[in-house]
Amino acid sequence: MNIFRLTGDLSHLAAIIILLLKIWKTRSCAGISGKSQILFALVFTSRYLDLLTSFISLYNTTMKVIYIGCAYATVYLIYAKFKATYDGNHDTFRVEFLVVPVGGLAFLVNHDFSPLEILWTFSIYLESVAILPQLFMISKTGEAETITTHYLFFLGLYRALYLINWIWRFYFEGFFDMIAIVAGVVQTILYCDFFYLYVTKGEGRSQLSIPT
Amino acid sequence: EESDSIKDEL
Repeated sequence: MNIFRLTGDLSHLAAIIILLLKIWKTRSCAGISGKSQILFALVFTSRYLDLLTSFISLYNTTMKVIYIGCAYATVYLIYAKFKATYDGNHDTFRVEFLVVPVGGLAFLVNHDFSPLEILWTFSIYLESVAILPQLFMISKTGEAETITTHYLFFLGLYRALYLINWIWRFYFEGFFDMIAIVAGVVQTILYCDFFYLYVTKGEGRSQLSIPT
Repeated sequence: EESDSIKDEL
C-alpha cells in the first residue's frame, strides 16, 4: 500500500466520521441529503459483499466494516432518530435517474459477468455519482454549513488521492483497472467546482454559498 | 506483499 492510498482511505474515513459526528452533536441533519447517504450505504453494501467470500487483510476487513457500519448509522440518524430535522423538501434529486442507468451500465461494462463482479462494478459506478443529490441540495438552498463543506472536501479528496494511487501503481506495479480509473476521474471531476469554492471562498466564512 | 488486485482497495 502506498502513501496516497493510505491517506485516501483516511480522508474517506474522516469524511464519514465528520458527517456522523456533526449530525450527532448538533442533533440535526439539516442540509444533509439523505438520498446521497442511502446511495453511499448501497455503494458499500454492493462493493463489500466479498467480506463474506474472501479475506484480504485485517486492515481491509476492519475498514470495510467501519465504512458499512457508519453508512447505515448515518442513514438511521437521518431517517429515524433525527427525522424531524431532515430537510426532505430540498432533497428532491431523482435517484432513479442515477441508479437505473448505473445498474444498466454495470451489466454492460464489467470485468466478468458474474453476480459479485457486476455488483462491484455497480458500486464503483454508483459511487462516482452518489454525491449528486447532496450537491443538488446545496445548489437549491444556495448554501452549506462549514462542517458540511469539510465533509465534502474530505470525500472529494479521497478519490483524488486514489487517482494518484492508481498512477503510482501503474508506474511501479504496472497495475491498472480501467473501470475504477474512469469512474474515479468522473467522481473527482464532480467535486472540482466545489473544491474551487471551498478554497477561494471557504476561509473566514461561516457558510459557503454556491451560486446557482 | 502487494497483491495486484483492485479488490484490495476500498
